[in-house]
Amino acid sequence: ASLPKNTEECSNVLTEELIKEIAAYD
Amino acid sequence: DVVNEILQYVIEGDFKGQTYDELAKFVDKFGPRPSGTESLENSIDYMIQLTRDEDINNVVTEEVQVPLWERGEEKITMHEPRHKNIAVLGLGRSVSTPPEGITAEVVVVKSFDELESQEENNIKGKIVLFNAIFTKYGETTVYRTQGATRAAQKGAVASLVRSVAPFSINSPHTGAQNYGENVTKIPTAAITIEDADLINRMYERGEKVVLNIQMQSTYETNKVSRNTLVDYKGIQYPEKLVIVSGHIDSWDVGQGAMDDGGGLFISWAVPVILHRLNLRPKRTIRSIFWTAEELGLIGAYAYEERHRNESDNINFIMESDEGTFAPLGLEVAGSQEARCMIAEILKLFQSINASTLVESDSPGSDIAVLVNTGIPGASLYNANEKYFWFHHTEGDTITVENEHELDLGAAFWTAVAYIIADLSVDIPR
Repeated sequence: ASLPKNTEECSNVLTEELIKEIAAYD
Repeated sequence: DVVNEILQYVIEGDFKGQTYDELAKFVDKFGPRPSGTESLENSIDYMIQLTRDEDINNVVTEEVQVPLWERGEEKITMHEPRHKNIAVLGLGRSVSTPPEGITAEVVVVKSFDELESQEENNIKGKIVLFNAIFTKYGETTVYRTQGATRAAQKGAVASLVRSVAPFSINSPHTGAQNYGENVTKIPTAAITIEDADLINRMYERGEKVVLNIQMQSTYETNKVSRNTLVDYKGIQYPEKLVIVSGHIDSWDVGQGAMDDGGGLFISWAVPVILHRLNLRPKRTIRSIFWTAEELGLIGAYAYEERHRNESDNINFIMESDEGTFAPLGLEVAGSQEARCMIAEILKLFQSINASTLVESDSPGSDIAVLVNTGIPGASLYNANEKYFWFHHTEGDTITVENEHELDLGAAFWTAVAYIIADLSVDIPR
């Protein structure tokens, strides 16, 4: 089954550093 | 500002409309490209040259043994309760009927359970019509892939399946089927939703329905085709791969523009766009044009076997084989951390409304072979509500495709692949 992901559950999974690195591509 | 640079270049800049134009040239030139045919091999050569014309020369092919199932004359005529011609498309690997055809009474069932509940005497010597209503492709397609085997086990002389589609304008939909071991191989074909409903109504009224089925085909198993691999080398970790892919073969009807010409061309566009923009990620981006998908993911299985000892180097694998309509996001398989990384990347595509992450254990078709070994991957999640209207029919032509939506898809596909290939960390297993 395919379900839309609840991205709130990701808040503690990724480091702040990685989130900033990804955001830098925008 | 890489995402914006790619989006601008493809949607409004010099690449605008090029994915559609190249796809149109390709499908108009070759038409359908079934496994084992010269048309498919010529189309592979064309894609290699098209890539080299872009000054991308890291292109190799890998040979794969594939089958060739060739459709001959096909005709179904209703004899009772009245005369009517029934539109038909035989299913892949179906055997032929005798030249005069098979004339027999029809038994209609809606499910395998209903078939099993029938007395064998009620099936023996008859044609079984599986009139299963479309729910989801994965649920309904079993009647196409396994119907002949299940009907033969009960003594049927032929089987028909209601086309696996939610909508029809009297269009039969072909597709693959496999005969089980130790069963009599009986001819099998798809008929239209309209004719399946007609026969079903007559049957439920207690009328005797008699059909004559004439089908001719040939089947060879020793042809050679090729997977095509285009590598856009990474500058820091060239051995690590982010794969984008679509399949180049198609059924023998329509042009295979939607299935899977669109997926093929947005994957071809990834290294082309990056090369033109002089964007070079840390890891290698490999575009794969799978061969012989339609008869059972044959190219993908061959690739997995050949590259099994290098599979640790695949960081992420992507495939588009469910339409290239407006991109909405990705359907992703992987660990929680992998999915969260992809979700974070998708946030960068809010401007084109392509930020949705859908979770799936087994996205895609060809890439499922690799995803099932634990490699994280994703298929293109797109506005494909009408995909199965055209799937495996004469209607699968370039007319189904939309120039702007292909631009959005090519831009999205390229930017996502670039970011994953360029991040400082791998997508975790």
